[in-house]
Amino acid sequence: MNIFRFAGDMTHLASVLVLLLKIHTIKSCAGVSLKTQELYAIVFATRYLDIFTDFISLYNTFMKLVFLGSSFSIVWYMRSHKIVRRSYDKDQDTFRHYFLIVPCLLLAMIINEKFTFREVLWTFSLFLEAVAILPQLVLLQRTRNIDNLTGQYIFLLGAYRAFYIFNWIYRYFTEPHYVHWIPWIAGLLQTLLYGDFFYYYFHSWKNNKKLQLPA
Amino acid sequence: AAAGELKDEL
Repeated sequence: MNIFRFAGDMTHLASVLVLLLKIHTIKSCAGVSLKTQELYAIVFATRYLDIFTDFISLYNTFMKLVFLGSSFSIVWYMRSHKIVRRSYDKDQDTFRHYFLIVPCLLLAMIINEKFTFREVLWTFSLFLEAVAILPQLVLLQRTRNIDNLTGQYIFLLGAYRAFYIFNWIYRYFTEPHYVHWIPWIAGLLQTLLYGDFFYYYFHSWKNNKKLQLPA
Repeated sequence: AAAGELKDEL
């Protein structure tokens, strides 16, 4: 464990807590893409298949349970909670996220470190996570301005993978033979997708005005 | 890299 990875995990944890807090306290999911939340639930379900077979550490197992629990409960809130579901804008959240799942699955069948069930699904989860934010960013552009909590959620979600990139650089230089191109490239692409959001988020914060992405 | 190595990252 290194400071970059710990910072990344804490930032990731903060992002899901901000979203859960928003949905649970104000009972609203306005501006939040259910498609992105469903993709993240799939990401965690396919990445943590080893949660009961490979014990790494209490921290690792605890965090996996938190991410699995939070992502599935957010999906449940947005789909089934009688009050929250009313604030879900399904007419705007129209990104065909199944067009993301199939290509990621096919790509994972081709590009992976070992062609086994678990390894292919693990690789699939990395590719899917890289693009999972797209429905949310599209929804953001459609609904124009967004509330602060949703903006903070997206910012933290993007920042966590940026911390992971520093973690991979650190591990590359400190651990011999630590080379994993697949998460590195997927993680870099994921962080780049947040590029313009970070740009507008920073400027709205600097000029202290409402966050608005260009149409 | 040892492909079978444990996935210690989240």
